[in-house]
This record gives sequence, C-alpha cells and structure tokens, in this order.
Amino acid sequence: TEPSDLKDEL
Amino acid sequence: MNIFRFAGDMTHLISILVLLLKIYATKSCSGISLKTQELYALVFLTRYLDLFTDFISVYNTIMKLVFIASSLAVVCCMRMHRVVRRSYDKDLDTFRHYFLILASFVLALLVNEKFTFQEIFWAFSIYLEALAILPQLVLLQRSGNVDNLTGQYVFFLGAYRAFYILNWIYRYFTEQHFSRWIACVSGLVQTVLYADFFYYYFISWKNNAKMQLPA
Repeated sequence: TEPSDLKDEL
Repeated sequence: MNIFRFAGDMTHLISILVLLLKIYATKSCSGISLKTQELYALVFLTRYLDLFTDFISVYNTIMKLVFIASSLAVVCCMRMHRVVRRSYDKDLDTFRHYFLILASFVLALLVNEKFTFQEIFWAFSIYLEALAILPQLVLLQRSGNVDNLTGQYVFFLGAYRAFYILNWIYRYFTEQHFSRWIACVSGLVQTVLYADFFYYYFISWKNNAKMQLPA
C-alpha cells in the first residue's frame, strides 16, 4: 500500500 | 506525529486507565454501559486489521495492542467477573446497539475511501466509534447521577477526539495532500454528541457539586 493511504493514526 | 495527536492518544489512554481503575478499585461497573464497551472493542478490532500487515512505528503497534487488549478485558470483566457483573445496570443499559452496528456498516459500504475489505472495515470503525458512546450517555441520563470516575472516564473519552480534530486541522495545513475527511466529519459528529455531557460536567465541576444529568 502507498504511504499516503497508510493509516498512521490510531 | 504532532502534539495534538499525541495529546489525543494520551487522553484516550487516560480514559481507559480511569475506566479500569473504576472497575478494579470499586469492584463495580455501575454506571458503565456494557454495550458501549462492546462497541469499542468492535471499533478497535475492525480498525486495526492492519496491525500485523502494516508496521507504522513501535508506538503505533503498542498503542493498538493496548486499546484492543483493554477493551476486550473490560468486556470480559463485565460479563464474567462474578462480583463486577452483579453491579451491571442490565435494566438501564437497553440501547439497541445492533442498529448502530448495522447503520455504520451500511454507511461504510456506501462511503469509504476505497472499496476494499480493509478500507470498508476502517470506515465502519470510524462511523461506529462516533456512535459508540450513545448507549453510555443514555445509561447516564437514565441513572441520573454520575459517579466521579465514570464522569471522568466519559469526559476524557470525549476530549481525545477533540484533540484529534485539532490534529486534522494541523495536518491539513502542514501536509499538502492530507485528506482524512471521513475521520474528520465523523470525529466532529462524535465530539458534538458529547457536547451536552460536557456542558453538565462543566456545570457540576464549577459548582463543585455531584454531576446530575436531567432525566
């Protein structure tokens, strides 16, 4: 998955 | 990571610690809605499906594990613990939360960032989290009086999403193509749902009185 749509928030 | 998001995560963690403190210290879950706890467990389980596939950071992984473990622990404790479960307000906690699950899932099928299994469940968890507090607020409304720890639990639980809204505003202005409009709109709805509780919580805090919700 591209870094943009990585869900980095909890 | 920015200060707003970190403050939000810490506030969320504090709310969970206050809840655990209330249940273990008083050996009672009176005033706590089991349905809200079950909805939160579902929120974390469906939101963190990427727990083992996408590694973001040690902090991210640890917090996800803490949120999943603590929400499941509270549900199990309220259902199984022979002393705690006796104090559960079963006849007050009657909100039909299955409708919230159904509505969130249908909405997630219609409105999501990408029609994939993970994205649909992520959107579902975002919508469900906005509504998950309803059984708890209804229970408090019906029981009238709110004990301190329960009041603090709901207060911190509401405050954390308010910090996240500041985080989204900050990220919108500092990161060019940042768009979390699903989480942002849902987070706004979630924070507004707490508004009346915040109002009565502030009034009781100002008058240094026990918190009373109008029946």
